[in-house]
Amino acid sequence: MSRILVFGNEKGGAGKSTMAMHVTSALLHSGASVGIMDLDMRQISLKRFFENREAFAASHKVDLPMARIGEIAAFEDITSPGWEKPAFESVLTGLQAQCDYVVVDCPGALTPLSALAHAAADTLITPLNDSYIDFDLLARVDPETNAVKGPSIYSEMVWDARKNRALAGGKPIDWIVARNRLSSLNMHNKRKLGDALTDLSKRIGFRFAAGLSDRVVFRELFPQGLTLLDHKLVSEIPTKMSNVAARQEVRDLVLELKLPDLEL
Amino acid sequence: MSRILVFGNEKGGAGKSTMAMHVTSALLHSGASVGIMDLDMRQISLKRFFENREAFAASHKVDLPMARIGEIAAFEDITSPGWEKPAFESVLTGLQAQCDYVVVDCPGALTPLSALAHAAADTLITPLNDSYIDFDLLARVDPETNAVKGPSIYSEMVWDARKNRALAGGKPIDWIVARNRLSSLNMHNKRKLGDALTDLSKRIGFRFAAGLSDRVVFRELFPQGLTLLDHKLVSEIPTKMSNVAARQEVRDLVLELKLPDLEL
Ligand SMILES: Nc1ncnc2c1ncn2[C@@H]1O[C@H](COP(=O)(O)OP(=O)(O)OP(=O)(O)O)[C@@H](O)[C@H]1O
Ligand SMILES: Nc1ncnc2c1ncn2[C@@H]1O[C@H](COP(=O)(O)OP(=O)(O)OP(=O)(O)O)[C@@H](O)[C@H]1O
Ligand SMILES: [Mg+2]
Ligand SMILES: [Mg+2]
Repeated sequence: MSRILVFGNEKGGAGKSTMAMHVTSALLHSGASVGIMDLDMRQISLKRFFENREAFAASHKVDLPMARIGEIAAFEDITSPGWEKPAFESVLTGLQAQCDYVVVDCPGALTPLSALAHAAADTLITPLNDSYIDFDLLARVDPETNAVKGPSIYSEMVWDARKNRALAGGKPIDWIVARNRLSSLNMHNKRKLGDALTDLSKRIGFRFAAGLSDRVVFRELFPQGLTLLDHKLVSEIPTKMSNVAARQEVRDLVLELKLPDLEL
Repeated sequence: MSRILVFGNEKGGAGKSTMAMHVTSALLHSGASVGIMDLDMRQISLKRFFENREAFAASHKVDLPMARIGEIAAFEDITSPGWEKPAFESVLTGLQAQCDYVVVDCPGALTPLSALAHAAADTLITPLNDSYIDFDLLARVDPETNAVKGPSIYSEMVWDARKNRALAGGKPIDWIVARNRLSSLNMHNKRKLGDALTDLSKRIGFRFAAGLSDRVVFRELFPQGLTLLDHKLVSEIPTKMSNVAARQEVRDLVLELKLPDLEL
């Protein structure tokens, strides 16, 4: 049975597309088949990544593991309210029939497609920058005591999705918050945010993963549709020490997802 | 006549709210009166910043320069399509009557409020992460040659706004792309992006500013509603060397806006 991984965070630029690209890449390299659904109909970063990948593979005559791209736009009829639900379900069902995993990338906004994705998720991965601006969408925090004061708009949105899923008889969503763009500096801010995250995780039911550091290799290969995990197939990708550490971060993140039957 | 500064970029997390916070802070510290309009109705990071600032000023009994907060939500009637235009104009006119500057923070999405703001801008400031994922919303780039292939969704959106403004008889928008979250490393990626930016700026008519480095001081004071520019009024803000450099970056960014009559 195909497993649905949703990358969600209403906060813009938290790293949904970047993490989706790298987790998908890791799954493909493990030999699994992966379908992708890019729900950001204007930006389509994830879909663009795989288009770039096909162009690179063709022009460099190299065989790269590819994801199957779900085509939601084909169903788009914005004059017809409610077009999203049948379109979403139809594309998802099609991909589930053919792939071990379906990776869904959400926009940084509350949209009908994003809400459908959150209710359909087996695993929900929420990237989070090391910043109180990002944290503000998960929970309100007391600036003096660092105590969590209550849930905020994105936590509430996930709770709604969980409720809808339970009403529909689905198994509980495994919700993982993964820190992203971490720097090796800023220990004070990192620790404060870590404490608030630990507090919040107990209250609203998510677990958290170490996530990814801020590394240019996680973004400089986007125009070619490559990730550093393609280094054995593509000579253009440098093999420096920092890339070894970067690959380990991606690997650790995927292991943290605790996907059944995955052999990395 | 009040000048309207709009922080816009359809790309999420580029730094609109962070730059809006710091430019507003600089303007307030210069003695100017500033009104703010936060068009991100769910996230409201900029409005939240000033709410945190009021709470800090009250609890610490310190007199901090404050912006006037425009209340668009008061007009919000999402059952009534087209509610945005009269609401936007009403709030904007109110602030223009009382403030030297009106700072407008846009959401990371295409919305009616965001489109209205772009057409109303005297100065449009577009923050940009040093990343081809961000650049992809301005223009498509050839991965082999780094040549710009054509404008993308956000450039087209700005062009529409410029057209609407010209039709309405307004003066041309001064469009500035300001790089954000720059690191002192990654020279290769930085230079490639810089070349593509230079190429694009000539074609679609913007100028670019050095912008801000990635510094934790630009985000760690958010819960208290402070910026490092408040350091003379608030002892909690550390006075380290890196903060001197950070203040200079904010100052240089504001000077780059070339606002008439501004004495920093
Ligand atoms: N771990 C990382 N290391 C380096 N750069 C990163 C990392 N994660 C994200 N970025 C960069 O940060 C920016 C935001 O990331 P991304 O676009 O993946 O976020 P997003 O949540 O998908 O945004 P949106 O809400 O717009 O869809 C991009 O420029 C991306 O290249
Ligand atoms: N110059 C900077 N230095 C350090 N952190 C920064 C800087 N600029 C932005 N950030 C951080 O990056 C993240 C995104 O910034 P911000 O929220 O200001 O972007 P935005 O464009 O307003 O996003 P959205 O599209 O969600 O409105 C936040 O966590 C913020 O604290
Ligand atoms: Mg994205
Ligand atoms: Mg913002």
